Amino acid sequence: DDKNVLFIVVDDLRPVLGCYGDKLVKSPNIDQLASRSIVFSNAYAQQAVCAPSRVSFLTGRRPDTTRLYDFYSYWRVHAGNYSTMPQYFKENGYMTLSVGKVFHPGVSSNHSDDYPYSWSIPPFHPPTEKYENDKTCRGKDGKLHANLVCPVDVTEMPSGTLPDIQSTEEAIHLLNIMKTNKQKFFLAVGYHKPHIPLRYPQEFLKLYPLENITLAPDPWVPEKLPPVAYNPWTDIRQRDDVEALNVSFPYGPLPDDFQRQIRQSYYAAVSYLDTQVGLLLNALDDVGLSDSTIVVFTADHGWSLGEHGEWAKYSNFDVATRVPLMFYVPGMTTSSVRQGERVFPYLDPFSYTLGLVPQGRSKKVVELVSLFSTLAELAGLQVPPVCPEPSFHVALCTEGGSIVRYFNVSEEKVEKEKGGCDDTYRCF
Amino acid sequence: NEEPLAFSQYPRPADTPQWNSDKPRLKDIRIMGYSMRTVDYRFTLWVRFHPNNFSADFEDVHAGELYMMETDPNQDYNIYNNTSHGSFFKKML
Repeated sequence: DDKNVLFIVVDDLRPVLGCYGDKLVKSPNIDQLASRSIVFSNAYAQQAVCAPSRVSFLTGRRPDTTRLYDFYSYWRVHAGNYSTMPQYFKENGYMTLSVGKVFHPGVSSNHSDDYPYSWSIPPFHPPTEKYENDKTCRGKDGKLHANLVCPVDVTEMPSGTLPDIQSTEEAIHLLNIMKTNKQKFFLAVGYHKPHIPLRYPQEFLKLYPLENITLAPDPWVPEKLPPVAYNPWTDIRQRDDVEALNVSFPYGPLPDDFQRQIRQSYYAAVSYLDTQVGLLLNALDDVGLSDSTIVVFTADHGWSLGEHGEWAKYSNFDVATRVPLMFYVPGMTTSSVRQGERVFPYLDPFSYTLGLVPQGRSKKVVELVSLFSTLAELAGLQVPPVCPEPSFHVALCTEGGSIVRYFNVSEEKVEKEKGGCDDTYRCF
Repeated sequence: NEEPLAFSQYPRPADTPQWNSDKPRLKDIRIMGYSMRTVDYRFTLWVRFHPNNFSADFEDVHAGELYMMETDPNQDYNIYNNTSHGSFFKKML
Protein backbone atom coordinates (compact mmCIF):
# COMPACT_ATOMS: atom_id res chain seq x y z
CA ASP A 1 0.00 0.00 0.00
CA ASP A 2 2.45 2.58 -1.32
CA LYS A 3 5.14 2.31 1.28
CA ASN A 4 8.13 4.61 0.97
CA VAL A 5 11.62 3.12 0.89
CA LEU A 6 14.66 4.30 2.86
CA PHE A 7 17.62 2.34 1.50
CA ILE A 8 20.77 2.71 3.63
CA VAL A 9 23.99 1.28 2.17
CA VAL A 10 27.27 1.51 4.05
CA ASP A 11 30.71 1.37 2.48
CA ASP A 12 32.89 -1.60 3.56
CA LEU A 13 30.81 -2.53 6.62
CA ARG A 14 31.21 -6.13 7.81
CA PRO A 15 28.62 -7.31 10.34
CA VAL A 16 30.55 -6.05 13.40
CA LEU A 17 27.30 -4.97 15.01
CA GLY A 18 25.65 -5.78 18.31
CA CYS A 19 22.68 -7.26 16.48
CA TYR A 20 25.08 -9.69 14.79
CA GLY A 21 26.50 -10.79 18.09
CA ASP A 22 29.68 -8.70 18.23
CA LYS A 23 30.42 -8.20 21.92
CA LEU A 24 32.83 -5.27 21.54
CA VAL A 25 31.02 -2.87 19.26
CA LYS A 26 28.67 -0.11 20.41
CA SER A 27 26.00 0.20 17.70
CA PRO A 28 22.75 0.91 19.58
CA ASN A 29 20.89 2.65 16.77
CA ILE A 30 21.49 -0.07 14.20
CA ASP A 31 20.69 -2.64 16.87
CA GLN A 32 17.41 -0.79 17.53
CA LEU A 33 16.59 -0.90 13.82
CA ALA A 34 17.39 -4.64 13.93
CA SER A 35 15.04 -5.09 16.88
CA ARG A 36 12.24 -3.99 14.59
CA SER A 37 13.48 -5.84 11.50
CA ILE A 38 14.10 -9.22 9.96
CA VAL A 39 17.88 -9.68 10.09
CA PHE A 40 19.73 -12.00 7.71
CA SER A 41 22.77 -13.63 9.30
CA ASN A 42 24.16 -15.06 6.08
CA ALA A 43 23.95 -12.38 3.41
CA TYR A 44 26.73 -12.13 0.83
CA ALA A 45 27.90 -9.67 -1.79
CA GLN A 46 28.61 -10.98 -5.29
CA GLN A 47 32.03 -9.36 -5.48
CA ALA A 48 33.99 -7.79 -2.62
CA VAL A 49 34.83 -4.47 -4.23
CA CYS A 50 32.83 -1.24 -4.45
CA ALA A 51 31.71 -0.64 -8.03
CA PRO A 52 31.11 -4.27 -9.13
CA SER A 53 29.10 -5.03 -5.97
CA ARG A 54 26.96 -1.87 -6.16
CA VAL A 55 26.23 -2.20 -9.88
CA SER A 56 25.35 -5.84 -9.24
CA PHE A 57 22.78 -5.28 -6.50
CA LEU A 58 21.42 -2.07 -8.02
CA THR A 59 20.76 -3.78 -11.36
CA GLY A 60 19.90 -7.18 -9.89
CA ARG A 61 22.52 -8.82 -12.13
CA ARG A 62 25.68 -10.79 -11.31
CA PRO A 63 29.14 -9.46 -12.22
CA ASP A 64 29.37 -11.89 -15.16
CA THR A 65 26.31 -10.16 -16.58
CA THR A 66 27.21 -6.57 -15.75
CA ARG A 67 30.74 -7.46 -16.93
CA LEU A 68 32.04 -4.97 -14.40
CA TYR A 69 34.92 -6.48 -12.41
CA ASP A 70 36.87 -3.23 -12.02
CA PHE A 71 35.83 0.43 -12.13
CA TYR A 72 36.19 1.34 -15.75
CA SER A 73 33.03 0.50 -17.67
CA TYR A 74 29.34 1.56 -17.60
CA TRP A 75 26.96 -1.40 -17.90
CA ARG A 76 24.55 0.35 -20.26
CA VAL A 77 27.38 0.85 -22.76
CA HIS A 78 29.52 -2.19 -22.02
CA ALA A 79 27.05 -4.97 -21.23
CA GLY A 80 23.35 -4.18 -21.53
CA ASN A 81 20.78 -1.48 -20.90
CA TYR A 82 19.74 -3.04 -17.58
CA SER A 83 17.14 -1.27 -15.47
CA THR A 84 18.19 -0.45 -11.95
CA MET A 85 16.21 -0.81 -8.74
CA PRO A 86 15.75 2.98 -8.28
CA GLN A 87 14.90 3.36 -11.96
CA TYR A 88 12.16 0.75 -11.57
CA PHE A 89 10.72 2.57 -8.56
CA LYS A 90 10.91 5.85 -10.46
CA GLU A 91 9.02 4.30 -13.35
CA ASN A 92 6.40 3.19 -10.83
CA GLY A 93 5.64 6.68 -9.57
CA TYR A 94 8.25 7.06 -6.84
CA MET A 95 10.45 10.11 -6.33
CA THR A 96 13.90 8.55 -6.27
CA LEU A 97 16.72 10.34 -4.46
CA SER A 98 20.37 9.53 -3.92
CA VAL A 99 22.47 10.98 -1.09
CA GLY A 100 26.18 10.19 -0.61
CA LYS A 101 27.76 7.03 -2.01
CA VAL A 102 25.07 4.77 -3.50
CA PHE A 103 26.48 4.07 -6.94
CA HIS A 104 30.26 4.09 -7.08
CA PRO A 105 31.23 7.45 -8.62
CA GLY A 106 33.07 7.74 -11.96
CA VAL A 107 32.92 5.71 -15.17
CA SER A 108 31.01 2.78 -13.65
CA SER A 109 27.94 4.98 -13.10
CA ASN A 110 28.52 7.25 -16.13
CA HIS A 111 29.98 10.05 -13.96
CA SER A 112 26.40 10.83 -12.92
CA ASP A 113 25.39 8.01 -10.50
CA ASP A 114 23.25 6.82 -13.45
CA TYR A 115 21.22 10.04 -13.38
CA PRO A 116 18.69 10.65 -14.90
CA TYR A 117 17.84 6.97 -15.42
CA SER A 118 17.89 6.02 -11.72
CA TRP A 119 17.13 9.29 -9.93
CA SER A 120 14.42 11.99 -10.12
CA ILE A 121 16.83 14.81 -9.22
CA PRO A 122 20.62 15.07 -9.50
CA PRO A 123 22.25 12.93 -6.78
CA PHE A 124 23.65 14.76 -3.75
CA HIS A 125 27.31 14.32 -2.82
CA PRO A 126 28.55 15.96 0.36
CA PRO A 127 30.82 18.89 -0.58
CA THR A 128 33.50 17.71 1.87
CA GLU A 129 33.75 14.38 0.04
CA LYS A 130 36.54 15.87 -2.04
CA TYR A 131 38.82 16.11 1.00
CA GLU A 132 38.43 12.41 1.79
CA ASN A 133 41.96 11.47 0.77
CA ASP A 134 43.68 14.78 1.53
CA LYS A 135 46.24 15.27 4.26
CA THR A 136 43.78 15.97 7.05
CA CYS A 137 45.06 13.57 9.72
CA ARG A 138 47.21 15.15 12.43
CA GLY A 139 50.20 12.91 13.05
CA LYS A 140 52.33 12.51 16.17
CA ASP A 141 54.65 15.04 14.60
CA GLY A 142 51.81 17.55 14.64
CA LYS A 143 51.79 17.70 10.85
CA LEU A 144 48.89 16.75 8.58
CA HIS A 145 49.07 13.42 6.75
CA ALA A 146 46.86 11.19 4.60
CA ASN A 147 46.81 8.38 7.12
CA LEU A 148 44.83 5.14 7.36
CA VAL A 149 44.23 5.55 11.08
CA CYS A 150 42.73 9.05 11.24
CA PRO A 151 40.77 10.14 14.33
CA VAL A 152 40.13 13.86 13.89
CA ASP A 153 38.88 16.96 15.64
CA VAL A 154 35.88 17.66 13.40
CA THR A 155 36.16 21.40 14.03
CA GLU A 156 39.57 21.28 12.38
CA MET A 157 38.26 19.57 9.23
CA PRO A 158 37.62 21.52 6.03
CA SER A 159 34.25 23.29 6.54
CA GLY A 160 34.29 21.98 10.12
CA THR A 161 32.40 18.82 9.23
CA LEU A 162 32.67 15.35 7.63
CA PRO A 163 31.00 13.91 4.51
CA ASP A 164 28.65 11.52 6.32
CA ILE A 165 27.46 14.29 8.65
CA GLN A 166 26.59 16.38 5.59
CA SER A 167 24.86 13.38 4.00
CA THR A 168 22.70 12.88 7.07
CA GLU A 169 21.75 16.55 7.10
CA GLU A 170 20.76 16.43 3.40
CA ALA A 171 18.79 13.20 3.83
CA ILE A 172 16.82 14.71 6.74
CA HIS A 173 16.17 17.80 4.62
CA LEU A 174 14.79 15.61 1.82
CA LEU A 175 12.61 13.64 4.23
CA ASN A 176 11.00 16.90 5.37
CA ILE A 177 10.32 17.89 1.75
CA MET A 178 8.80 14.47 0.96
CA LYS A 179 6.57 14.74 4.01
CA THR A 180 5.41 18.25 3.15
CA ASN A 181 4.68 17.30 -0.46
CA LYS A 182 3.07 13.95 0.53
CA GLN A 183 5.36 12.44 -2.14
CA LYS A 184 5.96 8.68 -2.26
CA PHE A 185 9.76 8.30 -2.26
CA PHE A 186 12.68 5.89 -2.60
CA LEU A 187 15.55 7.60 -0.72
CA ALA A 188 18.97 5.91 -0.92
CA VAL A 189 21.55 7.09 1.59
CA GLY A 190 25.13 5.88 1.10
CA TYR A 191 27.52 6.33 3.99
CA HIS A 192 31.26 6.44 3.39
CA LYS A 193 32.52 5.05 6.70
CA PRO A 194 34.05 2.71 7.71
CA HIS A 195 35.67 2.73 4.27
CA ILE A 196 39.29 3.89 4.47
CA PRO A 197 40.66 6.29 5.49
CA LEU A 198 39.38 5.51 8.97
CA ARG A 199 38.59 9.22 9.56
CA TYR A 200 36.04 9.79 12.30
CA PRO A 201 35.44 12.15 15.25
CA GLN A 202 38.24 11.37 17.73
CA GLU A 203 35.88 11.16 20.70
CA PHE A 204 34.71 7.74 19.45
CA LEU A 205 38.13 6.35 20.43
CA LYS A 206 36.97 6.57 24.06
CA LEU A 207 34.49 3.76 23.32
CA TYR A 208 37.37 1.41 22.50
CA PRO A 209 40.39 1.67 24.81
CA LEU A 210 43.37 0.15 22.99
CA GLU A 211 44.00 -2.32 25.81
CA ASN A 212 40.62 -3.89 25.03
CA ILE A 213 41.45 -4.41 21.37
CA THR A 214 42.77 -7.83 20.38
CA LEU A 215 44.39 -9.08 17.20
CA ALA A 216 42.22 -11.08 14.80
CA PRO A 217 41.81 -14.68 16.01
CA ASP A 218 43.77 -15.89 12.98
CA PRO A 219 46.21 -13.13 11.97
CA TRP A 220 48.54 -15.45 10.04
CA VAL A 221 48.44 -16.33 6.32
CA PRO A 222 46.93 -19.83 6.21
CA GLU A 223 49.40 -22.53 5.27
CA LYS A 224 47.31 -23.98 2.44
CA LEU A 225 45.89 -20.77 1.09
CA PRO A 226 46.60 -20.72 -2.65
CA PRO A 227 48.74 -17.65 -3.48
CA VAL A 228 46.14 -16.59 -6.04
CA ALA A 229 43.52 -16.31 -3.31
CA TYR A 230 45.53 -13.88 -1.16
CA ASN A 231 44.91 -10.14 -1.41
CA PRO A 232 48.01 -8.02 -0.64
CA TRP A 233 45.97 -5.02 0.72
CA THR A 234 47.74 -2.59 -1.60
CA ASP A 235 45.34 0.28 -0.89
CA ILE A 236 46.12 0.63 2.80
CA ARG A 237 49.87 0.33 2.09
CA GLN A 238 49.61 3.65 0.22
CA ARG A 239 48.42 5.57 3.28
CA ASP A 240 51.14 7.68 4.89
CA ASP A 241 51.17 5.92 8.28
CA VAL A 242 51.28 2.44 6.75
CA GLU A 243 53.86 3.44 4.15
CA ALA A 244 56.08 4.70 6.95
CA LEU A 245 56.09 1.19 8.47
CA ASN A 246 57.93 -0.12 5.40
CA VAL A 247 56.03 -3.42 5.52
CA SER A 248 57.23 -6.16 3.21
CA PHE A 249 55.18 -7.05 0.14
CA PRO A 250 53.04 -9.07 -0.31
CA TYR A 251 52.54 -10.84 3.01
CA GLY A 252 53.68 -8.26 5.58
CA PRO A 253 52.74 -8.62 8.41
CA LEU A 254 51.84 -5.30 9.94
CA PRO A 255 53.24 -4.74 13.45
CA ASP A 256 50.86 -6.17 16.07
CA ASP A 257 50.33 -2.81 17.74
CA PHE A 258 49.37 -1.16 14.46
CA GLN A 259 47.01 -4.04 13.65
CA ARG A 260 45.23 -3.30 16.93
CA GLN A 261 45.09 0.41 16.12
CA ILE A 262 43.44 -0.35 12.76
CA ARG A 263 40.88 -2.63 14.42
CA GLN A 264 40.27 0.02 17.10
CA SER A 265 39.65 2.70 14.48
CA TYR A 266 37.40 0.45 12.39
CA TYR A 267 35.19 -0.12 15.43
CA ALA A 268 35.25 3.61 16.27
CA ALA A 269 34.21 4.40 12.69
CA VAL A 270 31.34 1.90 13.00
CA SER A 271 30.05 3.65 16.14
CA TYR A 272 30.37 7.02 14.39
CA LEU A 273 28.35 5.60 11.49
CA ASP A 274 25.82 4.26 14.00
CA THR A 275 25.18 7.80 15.29
CA GLN A 276 24.55 9.02 11.74
CA VAL A 277 22.09 6.21 11.08
CA GLY A 278 20.49 6.98 14.44
CA LEU A 279 20.00 10.64 13.56
CA LEU A 280 18.52 9.70 10.18
CA LEU A 281 16.05 7.18 11.65
CA ASN A 282 15.16 9.58 14.47
CA ALA A 283 14.26 12.11 11.76
CA LEU A 284 12.02 9.51 10.13
CA ASP A 285 10.12 9.48 13.43
CA ASP A 286 10.14 13.28 13.60
CA VAL A 287 8.40 13.66 10.23
CA GLY A 288 5.93 10.90 11.09
CA LEU A 289 7.01 8.54 8.30
CA SER A 290 8.18 5.54 10.35
CA ASP A 291 4.82 3.85 9.93
CA SER A 292 4.83 4.16 6.16
CA THR A 293 8.45 3.60 5.20
CA ILE A 294 10.34 0.36 4.58
CA VAL A 295 13.92 0.67 5.83
CA VAL A 296 16.70 -1.51 4.36
CA PHE A 297 20.13 -1.50 5.93
CA THR A 298 23.07 -3.19 4.22
CA ALA A 299 26.63 -2.75 2.91
CA ASP A 300 28.35 -3.22 -0.45
CA HIS A 301 30.71 -5.88 1.01
CA GLY A 302 32.72 -6.65 4.17
CA TRP A 303 36.28 -5.93 5.21
CA SER A 304 39.14 -8.06 6.53
CA LEU A 305 40.37 -6.88 9.95
CA GLY A 306 43.60 -8.86 9.90
CA GLU A 307 42.15 -12.34 9.48
CA HIS A 308 44.37 -14.59 7.31
CA GLY A 309 47.01 -11.87 7.35
CA GLU A 310 44.69 -9.77 5.17
CA TRP A 311 43.24 -6.27 5.32
CA ALA A 312 40.74 -4.46 3.11
CA LYS A 313 38.36 -6.51 0.97
CA TYR A 314 39.43 -7.87 -2.51
CA SER A 315 38.96 -11.58 -1.74
CA ASN A 316 36.42 -14.38 -1.54
CA PHE A 317 36.77 -14.86 2.20
CA ASP A 318 33.55 -14.56 4.21
CA VAL A 319 34.94 -11.59 6.17
CA ALA A 320 35.15 -9.71 2.85
CA THR A 321 31.87 -10.87 1.26
CA ARG A 322 29.43 -11.24 4.19
CA VAL A 323 27.34 -8.14 4.84
CA PRO A 324 24.71 -6.91 7.26
CA LEU A 325 21.22 -7.11 5.75
CA MET A 326 18.00 -6.20 7.54
CA PHE A 327 14.53 -5.08 6.54
CA TYR A 328 12.12 -3.02 8.64
CA VAL A 329 8.63 -3.29 7.12
CA PRO A 330 5.95 -1.53 9.22
CA GLY A 331 3.00 -3.82 9.78
CA MET A 332 5.05 -6.83 8.75
CA THR A 333 8.20 -7.01 10.83
CA THR A 334 6.58 -5.01 13.62
CA SER A 335 2.97 -4.66 14.61
CA SER A 336 1.47 -1.46 13.19
CA VAL A 337 2.80 1.77 14.67
CA ARG A 338 0.44 4.11 16.47
CA GLN A 339 0.30 7.66 15.02
CA GLY A 340 3.10 9.68 16.57
CA GLU A 341 4.66 6.68 18.31
CA ARG A 342 8.47 6.82 18.20
CA VAL A 343 9.98 3.73 16.58
CA PHE A 344 13.61 4.83 16.34
CA PRO A 345 14.39 7.26 19.17
CA TYR A 346 18.04 8.32 18.93
CA LEU A 347 20.34 6.31 21.25
CA ASP A 348 23.70 7.73 22.32
CA PRO A 349 26.43 5.06 21.99
CA PHE A 350 28.36 6.77 24.80
CA SER A 351 25.60 6.10 27.29
CA TYR A 352 23.32 3.40 25.86
CA THR A 353 24.25 -0.14 26.94
CA LEU A 354 21.09 -2.26 26.81
CA GLY A 355 21.31 -5.21 24.39
CA LEU A 356 18.48 -5.46 21.87
CA VAL A 357 17.35 -8.67 20.20
CA PRO A 358 16.50 -8.63 16.49
CA GLN A 359 12.77 -8.92 15.83
CA GLY A 360 13.46 -11.84 13.62
CA ARG A 361 16.56 -13.57 12.35
CA SER A 362 16.94 -15.77 9.32
CA LYS A 363 19.98 -17.94 8.81
CA LYS A 364 19.14 -18.54 5.19
CA VAL A 365 22.04 -17.90 2.84
CA VAL A 366 20.98 -14.95 0.69
CA GLU A 367 22.61 -12.64 -1.83
CA LEU A 368 22.65 -8.89 -2.37
CA VAL A 369 21.63 -9.53 -6.00
CA SER A 370 18.17 -10.36 -4.55
CA LEU A 371 17.63 -6.83 -3.19
CA PHE A 372 15.91 -5.56 -6.36
CA SER A 373 13.20 -8.24 -6.47
CA THR A 374 12.79 -8.29 -2.69
CA LEU A 375 12.16 -4.54 -2.45
CA ALA A 376 9.82 -4.64 -5.46
CA GLU A 377 7.75 -7.31 -3.71
CA LEU A 378 7.77 -5.49 -0.36
CA ALA A 379 6.59 -2.27 -2.04
CA GLY A 380 3.80 -4.10 -3.84
CA LEU A 381 5.31 -3.60 -7.29
CA GLN A 382 5.38 -6.25 -10.00
CA VAL A 383 8.42 -8.39 -9.27
CA PRO A 384 10.77 -8.40 -12.27
CA PRO A 385 10.95 -11.80 -14.04
CA VAL A 386 13.87 -14.14 -13.62
CA CYS A 387 16.49 -13.45 -16.27
CA PRO A 388 16.92 -15.93 -19.11
CA GLU A 389 20.46 -16.94 -19.88
CA PRO A 390 22.05 -14.97 -21.37
CA SER A 391 20.16 -11.78 -20.54
CA PHE A 392 22.33 -9.04 -22.09
CA HIS A 393 19.44 -8.08 -24.37
CA VAL A 394 16.82 -7.96 -21.58
CA ALA A 395 16.37 -4.61 -19.87
CA LEU A 396 14.15 -5.67 -17.00
CA CYS A 397 14.78 -8.98 -15.21
CA THR A 398 16.66 -10.22 -12.16
CA GLU A 399 19.27 -12.84 -11.32
CA GLY A 400 18.31 -12.87 -7.65
CA GLY A 401 14.91 -14.16 -6.46
CA SER A 402 12.98 -12.26 -3.81
CA ILE A 403 13.79 -13.30 -0.25
CA VAL A 404 10.47 -12.11 1.22
CA ARG A 405 9.56 -15.79 1.41
CA TYR A 406 12.10 -16.06 4.22
CA PHE A 407 10.48 -13.31 6.29
CA ASN A 408 8.60 -14.54 9.31
CA VAL A 409 6.97 -11.92 11.44
CA SER A 410 5.75 -13.72 14.54
CA GLU A 411 7.41 -13.96 17.93
CA GLU A 412 7.12 -17.74 17.54
CA LYS A 413 9.55 -17.47 14.72
CA VAL A 414 12.12 -15.90 16.98
CA GLU A 415 11.61 -18.68 19.49
CA LYS A 416 11.88 -21.30 16.78
CA GLU A 417 15.07 -19.68 15.56
CA LYS A 418 16.50 -20.20 18.99
CA GLY A 419 15.13 -23.70 19.00
CA GLY A 420 17.27 -24.51 16.02
CA CYS A 421 14.65 -24.58 13.31
CA ASP A 422 16.71 -24.47 10.13
CA ASP A 423 13.85 -23.48 7.86
CA THR A 424 11.81 -20.74 9.50
CA TYR A 425 9.35 -20.50 6.68
CA ARG A 426 8.55 -24.19 6.81
CA CYS A 427 8.40 -24.17 10.63
CA PHE A 428 6.12 -21.13 10.63
CA ASN B 1 13.94 -27.54 -0.65
CA GLU B 2 17.30 -27.12 -2.39
CA GLU B 3 19.77 -25.59 0.09
CA PRO B 4 20.18 -21.87 -0.71
CA LEU B 5 23.53 -21.00 -2.27
CA ALA B 6 25.41 -17.70 -2.47
CA PHE B 7 27.91 -17.05 -5.24
CA SER B 8 30.66 -14.49 -5.24
CA GLN B 9 33.68 -14.00 -7.46
CA TYR B 10 36.95 -12.13 -7.49
CA PRO B 11 39.36 -11.46 -10.37
CA ARG B 12 43.15 -11.75 -10.26
CA PRO B 13 45.86 -10.78 -12.76
CA ALA B 14 48.20 -13.65 -11.83
CA ASP B 15 48.67 -16.76 -9.75
CA THR B 16 50.83 -14.97 -7.18
CA PRO B 17 50.25 -11.65 -5.41
CA GLN B 18 51.49 -8.59 -7.26
CA TRP B 19 50.88 -4.85 -7.04
CA ASN B 20 47.65 -4.94 -9.05
CA SER B 21 46.29 -8.14 -7.50
CA ASP B 22 43.56 -6.35 -5.52
CA LYS B 23 42.11 -4.30 -8.32
CA PRO B 24 43.13 -5.63 -11.72
CA ARG B 25 41.76 -3.84 -14.75
CA LEU B 26 39.57 -5.96 -17.02
CA LYS B 27 42.27 -6.30 -19.66
CA ASP B 28 44.72 -7.65 -17.05
CA ILE B 29 42.42 -10.28 -15.53
CA ARG B 30 43.75 -13.80 -16.11
CA ILE B 31 42.07 -15.77 -13.33
CA MET B 32 38.63 -15.56 -11.74
CA GLY B 33 37.89 -17.02 -8.33
CA TYR B 34 34.32 -18.31 -8.18
CA SER B 35 32.96 -19.06 -4.69
CA MET B 36 29.89 -21.07 -3.83
CA ARG B 37 28.75 -21.13 -0.25
CA THR B 38 26.08 -22.52 2.02
CA VAL B 39 25.86 -22.34 5.80
CA ASP B 40 28.01 -25.49 5.82
CA TYR B 41 30.92 -24.71 3.50
CA ARG B 42 32.66 -22.37 1.09
CA PHE B 43 33.99 -23.89 -2.09
CA THR B 44 36.13 -21.72 -4.39
CA LEU B 45 37.65 -22.48 -7.76
CA TRP B 46 40.28 -20.17 -9.28
CA VAL B 47 40.00 -20.74 -13.02
CA ARG B 48 41.45 -19.27 -16.19
CA PHE B 49 39.56 -16.19 -17.37
CA HIS B 50 39.65 -14.63 -20.87
CA PRO B 51 38.87 -10.90 -20.64
CA ASN B 52 38.42 -10.47 -24.39
CA ASN B 53 35.29 -12.62 -24.39
CA PHE B 54 34.49 -12.70 -20.66
CA SER B 55 34.74 -16.46 -20.55
CA ALA B 56 35.85 -18.61 -17.65
CA ASP B 57 37.54 -21.94 -18.41
CA PHE B 58 36.53 -24.43 -15.73
CA GLU B 59 38.76 -27.01 -17.30
CA ASP B 60 41.77 -24.90 -16.49
CA VAL B 61 41.67 -24.87 -12.68
CA HIS B 62 44.57 -22.96 -11.14
CA ALA B 63 43.68 -23.53 -7.47
CA GLY B 64 40.86 -24.50 -5.17
CA GLU B 65 39.67 -23.84 -1.66
CA LEU B 66 37.26 -25.75 0.51
CA TYR B 67 36.40 -24.82 4.10
CA MET B 68 33.88 -26.65 6.29
CA MET B 69 32.21 -24.09 8.51
CA GLU B 70 31.33 -26.38 11.39
CA THR B 71 34.95 -27.30 12.12
CA ASP B 72 36.64 -24.23 10.60
CA PRO B 73 34.33 -21.18 10.90
CA ASN B 74 37.21 -18.75 10.28
CA GLN B 75 38.20 -20.50 7.03
CA ASP B 76 41.80 -21.05 8.06
CA TYR B 77 42.29 -24.65 6.94
CA ASN B 78 41.87 -25.26 3.21
CA ILE B 79 41.05 -28.94 2.69
CA TYR B 80 40.60 -28.72 -1.10
CA ASN B 81 43.67 -30.77 -1.90
CA ASN B 82 42.90 -33.59 0.49
CA THR B 83 39.28 -34.18 -0.29
CA SER B 84 37.47 -35.42 -3.35
CA HIS B 85 35.59 -32.31 -4.39
CA GLY B 86 34.00 -33.54 -7.59
CA SER B 87 30.47 -33.10 -6.26
CA PHE B 88 31.23 -29.48 -5.30
CA PHE B 89 32.70 -28.92 -8.77
CA LYS B 90 29.62 -30.35 -10.41
CA LYS B 91 27.33 -28.29 -8.19
CA MET B 92 29.19 -25.10 -9.02
CA LEU B 93 28.92 -25.75 -12.74
